[in-house]
Amino acid sequence: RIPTSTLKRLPQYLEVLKQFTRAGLREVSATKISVFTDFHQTLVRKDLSYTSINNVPQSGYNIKQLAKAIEELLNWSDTSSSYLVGVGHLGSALLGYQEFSLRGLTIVDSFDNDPAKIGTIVHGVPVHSVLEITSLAAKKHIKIGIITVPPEAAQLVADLMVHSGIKAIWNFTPQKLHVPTDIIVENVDMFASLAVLSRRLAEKDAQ
Amino acid sequence: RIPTSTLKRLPQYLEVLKQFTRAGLREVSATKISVFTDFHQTLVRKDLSYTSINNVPQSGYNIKQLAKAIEELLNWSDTSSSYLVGVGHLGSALLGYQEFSLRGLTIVDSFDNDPAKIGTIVHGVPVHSVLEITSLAAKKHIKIGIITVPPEAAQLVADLMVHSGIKAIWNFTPQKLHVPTDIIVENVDMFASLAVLSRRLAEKDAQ
Ligand SMILES: NC(=O)c1ccc[n+]([C@@H]2O[C@H](COP(=O)([O-])OP(=O)(O)OC[C@H]3O[C@@H](n4cnc5c(N)ncnc54)[C@H](O)[C@@H]3O)[C@@H](O)[C@H]2O)c1
Ligand SMILES: NC(=O)c1ccc[n+]([C@@H]2O[C@H](COP(=O)([O-])OP(=O)(O)OC[C@H]3O[C@@H](n4cnc5c(N)ncnc54)[C@H](O)[C@@H]3O)[C@@H](O)[C@H]2O)c1
Repeated sequence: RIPTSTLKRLPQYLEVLKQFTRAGLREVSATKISVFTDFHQTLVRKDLSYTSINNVPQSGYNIKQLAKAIEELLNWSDTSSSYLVGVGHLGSALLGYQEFSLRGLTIVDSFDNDPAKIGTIVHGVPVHSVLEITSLAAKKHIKIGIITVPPEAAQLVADLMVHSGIKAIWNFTPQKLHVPTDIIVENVDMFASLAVLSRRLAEKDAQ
Repeated sequence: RIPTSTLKRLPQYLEVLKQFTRAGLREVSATKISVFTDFHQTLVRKDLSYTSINNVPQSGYNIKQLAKAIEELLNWSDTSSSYLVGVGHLGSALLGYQEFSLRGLTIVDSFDNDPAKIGTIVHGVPVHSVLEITSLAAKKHIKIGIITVPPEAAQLVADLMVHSGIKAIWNFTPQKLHVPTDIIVENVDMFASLAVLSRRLAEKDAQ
């Protein structure tokens, strides 16, 4: 099992590898990757050891092979269809974001409980009634659900997703979700991020 | 200096303390907090030891005092004004989000380079030309800048912010920012989060 800290750094390696490709390079050393990502060299070598690509002495990693190996490791070379529930401010911003589909995630349907939104199309994605999620998800074998409803509705929506056969939930609400142990939950917690920003600023001011 | 991992858990303690207050409790034990947050008891005690509130044997922590101490520790009891640059899909969602102002962060002005947006008001916040940021920020002593522009524009916007006297940047773009060492940068990296979700789902499918 690949450590979470390694997984979180891999997209940054992909980003610099793309920049090197655009600059016409074919190979790159761990040192050079380290300089561009600010991660220590030994960390870079350790992270990249999870791919099957060797770091050849004198020349380094083959850039094309390494990028492909990282994408496969993240399963970003396959496209998974996902459902998004909660087509409000944040939900519609996510629906409009093209970058996810380049990273293996396509939002194919969305759901809401607001009659004014049901039946509309937001950024090319149809909005259905949340009551339809179970029947639609099971039919299309959807594995990933994205939650952008108000926190007090999040647990109910998670239950509906699990009941529909969804196996992984990307939770953008601050609500902690309780799901069976075999269901994957990944949280985007902006309050945690704000806590770090505010405290570090206060520490600096105090100096 | 409080560890980043502790800072990221403190908002969840605040959340459960609010729930306990609504339920009419006056004191709470580390064990009870542990059950509601799923963090191990020893971790809870360690995290809360950074506040000056004692865990009294038999009765536990005073809920009101503990919540106030955590808010002060995060500097969420003070309100900092901030500037947001990039009033697109994500930027406007953040402008519409009331929860930040309850956590010490108020967005007072926003900026963009799109003539169609300059001069408008989005969720009550005026949109100015990005060229005005330096003169406005210095006048109002703004310390926090939020970046929601496309990645290729992010570094330039960061430079403008630093030049305007902004001391902490909340970066929502996938672009790594290079700033002087005394400037705080906190990243919200949705690709890192997606990497964890996709890989864990692929691992589960492989079982
Ligand atoms: N807007 C942001 O910038 C931001 C930032 C961080 C976190 N969040 C979190 O994201 C979530 C959404 O925030 P928002 O600002 O987009 O809110 P919003 O009110 O704009 O959108 C919520 C949407 O969910 C729908 N909804 C409500 N209950 C539902 C239910 N039971 N089933 C289906 N749909 C339902 C509403 O009709 C609405 O369209 C919240 O949990 C919020 O805390 C938002
Ligand atoms: N939309 C999402 O859900 C989402 C998710 C994750 C990350 N992001 C990141 O957030 C950022 C914004 O994404 P978005 O979807 O809102 O894009 P968007 O195109 O909707 O918005 C970008 C805004 O920035 C403005 N802008 C462009 N260059 C500028 C400059 N030099 N100075 C000032 N303003 C400028 C544009 O006029 C536009 O209003 C991007 O970096 C994106 O990668 C977005």
